[in-house]
Amino acid sequence: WSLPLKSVFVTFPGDIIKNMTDSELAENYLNKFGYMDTMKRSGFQSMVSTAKALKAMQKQMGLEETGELDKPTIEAMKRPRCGVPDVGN
Amino acid sequence: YKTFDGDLKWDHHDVTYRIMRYTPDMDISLVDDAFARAFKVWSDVTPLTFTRLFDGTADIMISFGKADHGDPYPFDGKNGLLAHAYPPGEGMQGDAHFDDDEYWTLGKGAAVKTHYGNANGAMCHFPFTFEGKSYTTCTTDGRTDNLEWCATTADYSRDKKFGFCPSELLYTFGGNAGGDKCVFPFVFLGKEYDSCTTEGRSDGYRWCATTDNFDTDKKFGFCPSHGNAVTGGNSEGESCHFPFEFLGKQYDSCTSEGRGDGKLWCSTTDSYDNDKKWGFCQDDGYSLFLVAAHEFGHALGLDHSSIREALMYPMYSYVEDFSLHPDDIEGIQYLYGRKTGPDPTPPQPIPTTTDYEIDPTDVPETTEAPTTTTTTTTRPVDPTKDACKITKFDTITVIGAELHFFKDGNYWKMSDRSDEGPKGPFAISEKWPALPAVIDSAFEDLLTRKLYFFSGTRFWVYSGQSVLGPRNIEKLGLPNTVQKVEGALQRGKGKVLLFSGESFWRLDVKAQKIDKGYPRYTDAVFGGIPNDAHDVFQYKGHFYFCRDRFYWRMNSRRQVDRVGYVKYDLLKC
Repeated sequence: WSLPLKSVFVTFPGDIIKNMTDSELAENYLNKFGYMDTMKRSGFQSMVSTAKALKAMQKQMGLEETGELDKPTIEAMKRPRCGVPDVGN
Repeated sequence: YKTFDGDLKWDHHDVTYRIMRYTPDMDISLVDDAFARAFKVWSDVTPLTFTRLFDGTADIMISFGKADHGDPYPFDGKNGLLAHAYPPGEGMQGDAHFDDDEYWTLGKGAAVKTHYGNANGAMCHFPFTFEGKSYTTCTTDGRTDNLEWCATTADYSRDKKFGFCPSELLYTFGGNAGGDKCVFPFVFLGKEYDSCTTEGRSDGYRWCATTDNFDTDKKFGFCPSHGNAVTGGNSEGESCHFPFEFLGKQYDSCTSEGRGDGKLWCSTTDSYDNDKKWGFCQDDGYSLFLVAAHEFGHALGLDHSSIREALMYPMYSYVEDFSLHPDDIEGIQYLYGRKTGPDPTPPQPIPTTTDYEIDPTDVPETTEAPTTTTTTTTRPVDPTKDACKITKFDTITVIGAELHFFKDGNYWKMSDRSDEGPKGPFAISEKWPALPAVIDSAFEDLLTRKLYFFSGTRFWVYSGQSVLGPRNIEKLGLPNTVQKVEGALQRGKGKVLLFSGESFWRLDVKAQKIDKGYPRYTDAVFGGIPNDAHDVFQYKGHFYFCRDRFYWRMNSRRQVDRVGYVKYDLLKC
């Protein structure tokens, strides 16, 4: 039996890109490109707002509008892109 | 397409630009050329002209920068954000910034222009072979002076054509030393430096003194990236060191170990564990031309499009033969109108002379030393004006028994009775003034001799000089998911097949309606032709399906009986 390799992640000095969870990445992306109202919301309201923002982002990117943080959406968020916001610039 | 709120646009058509700062990744001439071509994308379809300024304030100020670069929107290191630009206006508005933590190329790997040598400044040819070994980057092999070189053809041993790769030992850019090479060691704030450094700067750019003492002479320049330099990390511009040690293990090539994002990196010293010096390995890089064309779209007033194939779609993807999408054209023409009148006469070729003086010791071993070479650069023929130089037409169709080839506001005609080659270009706007520059498809109704033109989701019908339209193609019964009609085939009198994507519909021309039972899959009916053909037409009893420079010819029994070149067989070039 071969043992699975255990990857060790290190913090590289000078690396601007930090390891982020998918939801951190999504929150960051939706805020940065204008899909989320950046006003502080809480609890249930926040979830509704995120789903709406995700749908708007999925519509803009030509993805299926699920309103959920699915794999195609995460992959789209990781792709290189222009820094100009998509909404409300 | 979308425009910015309030339809922000320039109030003049003679827009100026100025390049404030260059990237170390590409030769200055390549950067200049990429920007000029990116502006031409927009000036080709609008009345806008772009003039480059070398000092003062221009409408569009262009610069490269990293992370915090002087505006409220910092870049984010390698990948992620590539560039941004501001809509038209005063001050920072209209400016375009490019993230210099990216690796800027022409989109297909290192774009390395050579210096000196005997290849007149030609681009490196990767891979090239030298004494039986294949090289994908510049090398110091065959030399004792540590200067990196490359061959400018595939086989150095056969052609003996070479040049030197960018190096601070040959020249610098920017700064105040007029491009002089670095002098090592040099003194800066009392300390001696043996290589380029980012010390003393907050912008992360590598620099050197061009005399032996910066403290007294204050002469400096920025160091160009080497042909195999790393990007990002904390060793920008330095080369990978193989093998290197990482977490006690030896690596002979770039690795993604230690990273969660899968990006390849390397150490620039023999031990990452000891020195912690690293950078990302070179990849294909991002096409400066494509990204600049997108950003200049913003600088002219276009916001992001939601059409994936449009230039103004927010995500980057590389395309080899770029042409502006109808959505982008519609957007920019909404703001500035269509291009009118003929192009100005191109200036005569300007001979430029560059002397490449080299020392015999500057030649890789095993070759003879050329002495002095003079190059004459001539302005190439504008490929948009020469049908034989166009690899992909917007559409090809038969009008009045003559083949018509359409591309970017022009068309050429080929008579089947002549072997003389194409006639033209003729301006579409002169013959059919209502039409846009890009025609996706066209056909002549055999019953009425009316001409149908399609562009994006709109179509026009010409009867002599009178025109109907534009109308939306949904009026014909095509679904709203169809973004453009890419080809048309006559099927008897009064019926025409319209192709889009992988499907086709049958149009009853008299009723102006799509017949029931459509769409049908193209490959189910026309087997053996590419399912992404962008020009479909009928000519001399055959169906033609074109993809890029090739055509697939199908006979009336729907058998592909020939595959050939548009250029040679149809245009007789």
